Amino acid sequence: NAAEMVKQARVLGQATSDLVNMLKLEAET
Amino acid sequence: MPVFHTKTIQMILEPVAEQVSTLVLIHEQGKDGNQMPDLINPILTVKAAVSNLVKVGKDQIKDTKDEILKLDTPPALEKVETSADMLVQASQLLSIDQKRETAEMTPEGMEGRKKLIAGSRGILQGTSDLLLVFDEAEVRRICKVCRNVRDYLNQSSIVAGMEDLVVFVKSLTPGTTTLARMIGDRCKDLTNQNHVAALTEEMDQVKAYIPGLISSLKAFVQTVDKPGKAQEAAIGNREYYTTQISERITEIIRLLQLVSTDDANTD
Repeated sequence: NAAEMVKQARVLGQATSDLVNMLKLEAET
Repeated sequence: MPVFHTKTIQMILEPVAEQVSTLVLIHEQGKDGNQMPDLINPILTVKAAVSNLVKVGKDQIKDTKDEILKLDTPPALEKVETSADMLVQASQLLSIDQKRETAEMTPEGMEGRKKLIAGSRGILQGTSDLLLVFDEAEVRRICKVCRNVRDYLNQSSIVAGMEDLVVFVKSLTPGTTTLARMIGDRCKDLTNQNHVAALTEEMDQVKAYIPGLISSLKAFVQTVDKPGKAQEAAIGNREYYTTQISERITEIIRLLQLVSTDDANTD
């Protein structure tokens, strides 16, 4: 259902954000 | 930064959008020439999250009766999947670059960085598309309830006795209660406060007109065998209230379909 879709999208958003943040930090150091 | 249509979408996408734009900026300024860290694990986490999202999306397509949702979901899912594959390819290319012994970036390193950015952007875009597709489906669901209530108002013209009136009120009440709840929930989620104010006002008007409609029907029932001015007034009131409620619901349908940037159309 839509609530599960939102939950999984949030997990993906967090995972992508973590990945990009890691690259960002690496590039900045 | 894009304007997000609902708080749900904003909460999910805003942090990713911020991170991705900073990463793009760093890349464009050429500050990311260092060797990349080992990305296999975070990329596998993204890939697993994509698989779960795709599974939920496909289940939803299977279960829904909404034909537009069935058509619009697959391209968004495909975009997310392709982007996750691009991230995996990026990690493979960057692992080659990690073995370099000079300060100069290898072609694999360059290509890997491009794929990382394209993949991250693609996931952001695909997730955004998917959430918007589902949001549009939610709007269609509310609009359907609106139309059902509006269509049911036509039944008021056949109310001729107390029994009809009881049936009419009993059928109208759950519809309007559901509609008020759905509009209330939608208003809590919308980011455009002009739309929230307009929707709330229209819904309040619908709620305010309903007792008037019921009174006019009651007056008609009481004068059903006595043609004359009182009956004419009851019919006039009934038409007035059904027209007002119907017009308010039509306006609610229009407001629900506006996107967050449609500010000029709220008047």
